[in-house]
Amino acid sequence: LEDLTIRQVTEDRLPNLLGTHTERKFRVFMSDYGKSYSTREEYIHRLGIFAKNVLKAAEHQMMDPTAVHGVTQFSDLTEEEFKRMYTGVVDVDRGHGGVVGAEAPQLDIKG
Amino acid sequence: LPKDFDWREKGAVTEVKDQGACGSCWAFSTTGAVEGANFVSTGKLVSLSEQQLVDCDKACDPKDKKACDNGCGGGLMTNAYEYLEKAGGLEEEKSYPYTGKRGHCKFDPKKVAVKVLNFTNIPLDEDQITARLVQHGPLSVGINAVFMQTYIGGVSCPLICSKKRLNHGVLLVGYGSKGFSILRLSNKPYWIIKNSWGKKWGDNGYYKLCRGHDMCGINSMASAVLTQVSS
Repeated sequence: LEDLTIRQVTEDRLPNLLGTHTERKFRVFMSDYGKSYSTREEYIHRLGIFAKNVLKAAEHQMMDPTAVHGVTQFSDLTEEEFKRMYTGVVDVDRGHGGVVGAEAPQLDIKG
Repeated sequence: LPKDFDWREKGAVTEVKDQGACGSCWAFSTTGAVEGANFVSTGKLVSLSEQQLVDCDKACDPKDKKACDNGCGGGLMTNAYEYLEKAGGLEEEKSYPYTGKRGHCKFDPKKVAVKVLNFTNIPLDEDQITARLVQHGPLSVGINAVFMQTYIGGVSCPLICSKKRLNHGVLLVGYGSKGFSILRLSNKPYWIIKNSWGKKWGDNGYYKLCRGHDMCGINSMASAVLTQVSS
């Protein structure tokens, strides 16, 4: 019987980014934020994430035209890594709003 | 209520801090509110310890036992207030400096700089939040940080930003009336929000978010705290 292993016949979805303009942007990002990666695999992996985040910044710019969106110190992180490492408010059943403690009485703000 | 207001101009806000790769935003939001309340009551600005909260605070939300303060794993500002009320207060930054990872609790009650007497949740109403901000000092707020990963400056006013998925704790320090928003064809008022990702992020460490739409859930988790100087 022919060897039944499944062979990949399509290219990786992500085009090879080495030598592209995106890689040059990535290099600038690395020097701006003092980033370094321990292996070549990690470098290529982070370059791929960076390319996606450049697209995400462009989407955010369209969705949020009065702000300025672009490359930040988080541009080599997936959204999941970013949330896990840099946010930190636990999900809580908010119900009607505040969760612990009393709610402040309404202040009169007329006039 | 004044058209524009900024607690930074009154000296009630410490330098922008950096939580590092640690999900401790809730601790920075908590210390910011306590630092501001302490300033309002004493006129002195003292930088307070997030590390004490990261190492020692394990308080849980009484209504949701899964929602507990867990160092770099996340927490809630209102849980932290509960912890501070019971623990006896908060040390200064310099006596319990930040390391960016959870360690053994080294809290020393004799070094308490500020006590937390009480705290309160602010109603989900933009005007009430504005009034409490002016009256109480900087407020702890929760926000959906989805647009903050790529934010560089300007007034953020996303067309769509879920009000439900609050995942980040920040500090409301003021508001302005003249942030231009093209899509809404007018000068939109905006909040001035202190973040804890260092000065290089955003607008010198700050985030400007348009007011009037409960944008990204900014009204959903506002709280204020009452402090007393430790004798």
